[in-house]
Amino acid sequence: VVVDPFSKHPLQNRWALWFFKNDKSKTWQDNLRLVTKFDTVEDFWALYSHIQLASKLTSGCDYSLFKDGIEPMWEDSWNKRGGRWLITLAKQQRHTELDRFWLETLLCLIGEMFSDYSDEVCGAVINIRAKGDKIAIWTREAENRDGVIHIGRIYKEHLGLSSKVVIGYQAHADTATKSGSLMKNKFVV
Amino acid sequence: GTRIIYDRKFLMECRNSP
Repeated sequence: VVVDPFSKHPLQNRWALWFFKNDKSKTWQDNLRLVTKFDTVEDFWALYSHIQLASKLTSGCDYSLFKDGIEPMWEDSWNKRGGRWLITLAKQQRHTELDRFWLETLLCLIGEMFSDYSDEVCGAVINIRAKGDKIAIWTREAENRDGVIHIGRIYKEHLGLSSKVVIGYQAHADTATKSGSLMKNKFVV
Repeated sequence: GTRIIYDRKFLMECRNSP
């Protein structure tokens, strides 16, 4: 086998990185910008090393990585029946675990580490917030129990979370209509 | 069709290759 040192390793999907910056003088959609798209492992690393680490972003900013053609919002037809595995971090974890968790999340996505259930994945979002940062993997169908649970288990394993830590999956339809304290997990792992 | 899957180790190695 001859390995061409100049060839890049193709990804199963083309991915789009989005950046959101909270500017109250603009609409939500105007604050959301497509940064770039990539479809090789090498181009992913070139992008990752070029952009600011999530922990260095100011509060109110988000990064989103979604499959090409899916916009990082509930309203997108690929997302509207779906939901998210949500990781909420304590304030001090921004300095200890946030960047590592986000990188592991990105690697799970681009490496298609959920095997055949990877088709269920739409993307991932990181929210940088003063009250506590959040990372989530979004999937397309909240009723697809087997797929959602499999993704949750593999995700938790890759983050290196202990079996004592419980993470929850919430349907976007519920998140959109209920306030934080009423938020109900559809599944937990 | 076949799915292109990469494990964490491989992806991290690609980061460090020239």
